[in-house]
Amino acid sequence: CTSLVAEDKAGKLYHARNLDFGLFLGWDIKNNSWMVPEYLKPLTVNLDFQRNNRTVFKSTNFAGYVGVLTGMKPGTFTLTMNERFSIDGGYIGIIEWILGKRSGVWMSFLTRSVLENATSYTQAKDQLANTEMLAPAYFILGGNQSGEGCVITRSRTACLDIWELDLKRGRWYVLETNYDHWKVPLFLDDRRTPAMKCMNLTTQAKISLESIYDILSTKPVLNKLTTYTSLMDVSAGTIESYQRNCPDPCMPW
Amino acid sequence: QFVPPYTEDCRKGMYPPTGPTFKGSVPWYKINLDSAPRKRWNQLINDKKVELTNLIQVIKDLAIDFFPSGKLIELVDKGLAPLVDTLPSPFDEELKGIADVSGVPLGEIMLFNIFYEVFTV
Repeated sequence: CTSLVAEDKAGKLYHARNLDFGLFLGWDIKNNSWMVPEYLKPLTVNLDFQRNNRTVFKSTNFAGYVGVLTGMKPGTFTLTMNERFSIDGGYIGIIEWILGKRSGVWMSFLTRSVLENATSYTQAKDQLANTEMLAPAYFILGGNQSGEGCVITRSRTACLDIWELDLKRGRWYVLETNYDHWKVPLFLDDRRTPAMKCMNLTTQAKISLESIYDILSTKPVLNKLTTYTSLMDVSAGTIESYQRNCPDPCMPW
Repeated sequence: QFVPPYTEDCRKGMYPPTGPTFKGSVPWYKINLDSAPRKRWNQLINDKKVELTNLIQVIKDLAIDFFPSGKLIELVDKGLAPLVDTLPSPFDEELKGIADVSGVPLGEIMLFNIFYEVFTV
């Protein structure tokens, strides 16, 4: 996955992501692609969750999946989640859950609850940072005010880091793939460097939903695991998602 | 470059999405949170149950590749289904509703919904 939150020169915030999934879950030799992403793509839907006929939040989901990986509370905040690998991973949480220790929250149920119930960027950040979980994760959160954008690096039980936008120091975007931002990514899977190169080439002056879509269309940020790209504009309250393909030559991840 | 990692120059002019990297747009659905958790996903799942069943089948085929005896699938169907009742509301009822309409066994819907935690295995 690749998620980013960027602020343009006018203080407008954009949040976008590529949802990559299905690694090692079966390779389709005939079509030269992973199998699971090809079955996930037609399940991709945009959802408008309503209460009293009014939008509470919107999301991009796979039909049948009730949690949220990509979502927005219009005018308030945007949220995406990227996988984080750790030896202290979800399987430990599942074993604890089966053995009756149920203080942790399932990742996608946490994101769904935050989108449903949090009423501000700060409140969402607090809940995502401080709720015990069954599995580690990265939460990428954007707000609606200048400077409201961060990557929250979570272990199952603690918040390890919150990496924020910092315009005074020239950090006009935060970008997360699947590795702790203070560490070098796995050399076999460095999507961060090409993504940041394109962000820097685009510059803050020219960042927009269109230019972000270009960046998320650049290989290997776009790869064989990419099922959809989502573009979110929190102030406009819009979320648009597109199923993707990665024509050869293309990285398997 | 035509060798891994197949990097390329930063793309331009890809929006609006067209061409070989664009597979298709994504439809919109409303989910009414005022309706019962067990019913609120009915319309969506009714529309998508073929695709959902296909996805679950491809994962089951993979499981059979690794565990030809079928024991793993049996474990999912028998072992995961009761775990749905341990989920907080409204997720327990929502998953049951999805299993009802799609016809996919409840344990397999549970697996799909906790796949993030399972995948770390």
